[in-house]
Amino acid sequence: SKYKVVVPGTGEHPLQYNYTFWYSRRIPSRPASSQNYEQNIKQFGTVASVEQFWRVYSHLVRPGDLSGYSDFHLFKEGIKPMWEDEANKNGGKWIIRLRKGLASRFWENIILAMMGEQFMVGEEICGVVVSIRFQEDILSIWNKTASDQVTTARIRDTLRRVLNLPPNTIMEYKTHTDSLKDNSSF
Amino acid sequence: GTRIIYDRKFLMECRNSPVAK
Repeated sequence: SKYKVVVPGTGEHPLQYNYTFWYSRRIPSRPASSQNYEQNIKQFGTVASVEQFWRVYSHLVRPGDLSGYSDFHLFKEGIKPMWEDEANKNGGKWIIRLRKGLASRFWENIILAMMGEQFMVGEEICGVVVSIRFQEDILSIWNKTASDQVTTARIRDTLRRVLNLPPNTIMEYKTHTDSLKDNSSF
Repeated sequence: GTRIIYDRKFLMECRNSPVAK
């Protein structure tokens, strides 16, 4: 397959990592499986600089304006937003459930924090997801090593700071192994 | 190694500048 190397343009501000945007939409009546998940998820852009990021982002629908079962993902280039990916298989994610109306703002803040390297956990971050559902929306951030409690605690603390979460927000950590076992994430 | 760190304020300013500085 053709592989196009994405690099920052002249005079642009490079990012520490390249990131790829993905979009998926699921028909809720169908059972979730990794096979149809992979069929339904599409990547639509990789960015290497701050300026490239804004060019893609400014053309996107705000996640809070999406309907039904839709997810936006922003992952480091080369990491598929799937539990089975080499970078994710020993990992996990912090899950934040949001009442309707908050997803767009929190999604923007979490991706800016990730791209700006605000988490200070080395190579640990894999990507972030915003999941639009009927009753609530869900934000999650994936990291490589679920067993690394220092890292997961640091990610949680950074999230609280950069998102300025409402005090009653519940944050839950789930390993991808557990997600695979119960075959349900959200 | 050195990491490229940007705060939210800087990233938002880049959004509003039509030409990269």
